[in-house]
Amino acid sequence: IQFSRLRINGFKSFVDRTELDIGPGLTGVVGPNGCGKSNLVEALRWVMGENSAKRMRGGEGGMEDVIFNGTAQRSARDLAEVSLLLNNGSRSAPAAYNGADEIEVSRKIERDHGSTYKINGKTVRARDVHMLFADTVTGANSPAMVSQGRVAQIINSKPVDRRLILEESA
Amino acid sequence: IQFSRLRINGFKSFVDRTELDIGPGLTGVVGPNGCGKSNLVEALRWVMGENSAKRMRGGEGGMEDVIFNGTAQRSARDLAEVSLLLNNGSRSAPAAYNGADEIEVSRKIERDHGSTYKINGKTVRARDVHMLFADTVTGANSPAMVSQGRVAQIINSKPVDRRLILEESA
Amino acid sequence: ARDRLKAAFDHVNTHFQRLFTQLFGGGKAHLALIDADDPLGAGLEIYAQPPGKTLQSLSLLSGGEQALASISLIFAMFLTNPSPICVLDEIDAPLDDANVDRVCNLLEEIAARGETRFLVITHHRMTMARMNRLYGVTMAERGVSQLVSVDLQQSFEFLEAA
Amino acid sequence: ARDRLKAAFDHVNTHFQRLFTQLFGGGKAHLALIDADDPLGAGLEIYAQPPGKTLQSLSLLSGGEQALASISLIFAMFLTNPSPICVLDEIDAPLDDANVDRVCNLLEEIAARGETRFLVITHHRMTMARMNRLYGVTMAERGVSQLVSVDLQQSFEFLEAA
Ligand SMILES: Nc1ncnc2c1ncn2[C@@H]1O[C@H](COP(=O)(O)OP(=O)(O)OP(=O)(O)O)[C@@H](O)[C@H]1O
Ligand SMILES: Nc1ncnc2c1ncn2[C@@H]1O[C@H](COP(=O)(O)OP(=O)(O)OP(=O)(O)O)[C@@H](O)[C@H]1O
Ligand SMILES: [Mg+2]
Ligand SMILES: [Mg+2]
Repeated sequence: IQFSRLRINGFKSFVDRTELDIGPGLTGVVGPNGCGKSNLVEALRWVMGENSAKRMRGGEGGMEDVIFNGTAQRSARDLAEVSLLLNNGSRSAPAAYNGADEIEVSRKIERDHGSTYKINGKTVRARDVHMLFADTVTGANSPAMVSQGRVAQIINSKPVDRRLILEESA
Repeated sequence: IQFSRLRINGFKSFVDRTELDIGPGLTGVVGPNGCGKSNLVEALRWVMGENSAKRMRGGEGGMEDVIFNGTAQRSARDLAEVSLLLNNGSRSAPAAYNGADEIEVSRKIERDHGSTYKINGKTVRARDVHMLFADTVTGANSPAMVSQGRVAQIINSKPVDRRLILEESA
Repeated sequence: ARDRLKAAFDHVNTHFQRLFTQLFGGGKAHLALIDADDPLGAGLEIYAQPPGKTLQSLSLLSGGEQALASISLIFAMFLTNPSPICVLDEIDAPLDDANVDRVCNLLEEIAARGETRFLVITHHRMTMARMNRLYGVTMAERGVSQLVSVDLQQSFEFLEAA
Repeated sequence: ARDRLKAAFDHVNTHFQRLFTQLFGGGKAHLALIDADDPLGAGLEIYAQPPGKTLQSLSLLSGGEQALASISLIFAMFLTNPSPICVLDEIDAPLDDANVDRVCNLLEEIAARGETRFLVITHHRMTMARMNRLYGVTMAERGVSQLVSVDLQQSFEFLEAA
């Protein structure tokens, strides 16, 4: 499978509907400090099933901290939604989804209602999303998702913790 | 007082006699990864009395790890020496040293013999060097000595540890 | 579980040794399981010898050398189990130009196989220049992120301005 | 000891609030002693509001914003007790160009008072261009560091080449 598009709406600082096309090869993302680059990475990890608010840099509010919390001009939202479009032209998806050309995974969170996942429009459990990405050798905590500060974290971690990282990738 | 020159010999990767003039204003130090820039900072902190081998990035060898340990072409040394020249034109040094125009602080370490300090040629204790620098509002652990990684360390430290940093600078 | 870890360790170590030499432009390095006989309780240590230097553990390398060794380990794990997406958030911050160049060479080499797409977040001009396409994220309206597609021929000056 | 800490806190907090606004080009921030009534047992927390954003604790800022807030604290402590020497080892690594520019402005402002000399280690071209003099450290002979004085008019390209 190939990752082809990320759609974001109301997630962290991306209050307006935003689409990021992920083309083949190397796609660069640039911009000043604090403009929202790492939020994009978190949107991708979130739709792939990240279930720890701490790993999403959440504060006291738990996972609801990912919902746009307002600025001087705009009021806070109650809903955040991210969807990821996968191209299955190579027919390499797990059996349950392998019939389709495209697989759309989406996740929505509403204040006080928790989050729900959908795959191709059908409501599924978090586990189903985890399984889908595990079978395609990726996921929110894959070693290929190198968040900001991760390189320094590996340097400063104790050897026992580094072995755990190796085990996760096995 | 003003810091005017740093002389290094046999300290870490500076096996040959090296002099760094510290002029007024901003002096930049540049060069590729691993060439020895942070070693210069450590030479300065060491001559000012740093007594923790761990803060000098020492390994199993303790403080002797600051002595040049050899390359493919050069054999290891047994001795490292750093001296710091202070300009006391403004007569602002502590009373014991205020008579002189220049104050030279030096520190030498020999394998299996520990380190010795000298101020203007006279052997002194580590405490005397610490006092000299404390009175001139600096020292190996002054908040103005921002080693590599220090900014990230302050960000990641617990609030209690940050209060300790504040106390040290009081 | 023990056998799986041992097999993963061997794969990753093989990739790591090759990648280290490629990214450092020489030298050699290896991984080791330390502190326990049973791999499941052991620690993973990195021993590195940058070109022309003596072999030492990770903590004695410079800031940039440590980052490059850690990047070698990350890609060794990646190559052991290639993934369709790889996201790198400012991994080039502590690197000098020569090392940025070698990391970009590695990314191009992996991307050329066609199985992996990369999202690379960076402030480094050299890295920007090696991308196939660029997105800029701006906060024209304070606190609100907006994504704009950037023409690669444009100058990079405006990208970093607040 | 309690009174000294309280007095130091007040001084540092005053400098911090001003420096934060200067380095971020707006916004406001403050320090707070939390988790205990007795300052000697409390923690130091940083509350920051970058321009146009809501007030939050340090952990919710971006990587570059956290670095800039931490740099504001370091210089707030420095200005409370100015020292004749200040050494900065790659503090500009996570910053964008606009923030590098504001940090360099601050360094020039403090250096202009004539009481403090700075040693600034950097890989950033913009920072190099703001220095009064430059030293290059090379390892022409592998494993052996050599210091060379660099003519400011020379191009910076060669400085970063391994
Ligand atoms: N729920 C939310 N609602 C609105 N804004 C948010 C929310 N969560 C985080 N933010 C904002 O997003 C900003 C951080 O963005 P991000 O970490 O993506 O920046 P960045 O582009 O990666 O910057 P850097 O180059 O410094 O790493 C913060 O300033 C924060 O105020
Ligand atoms: N006792 C010693 N004898 C010889 N070389 C040493 C000694 N201690 C450290 N070194 C060498 O010094 C190098 C590190 O130098 P340093 O940390 O100053 O690099 P740097 O210029 O700061 O690089 P970076 O830009 O990556 O931070 C290491 O590669 C190490 O091999
Ligand atoms: Mg970021
Ligand atoms: Mg360094």
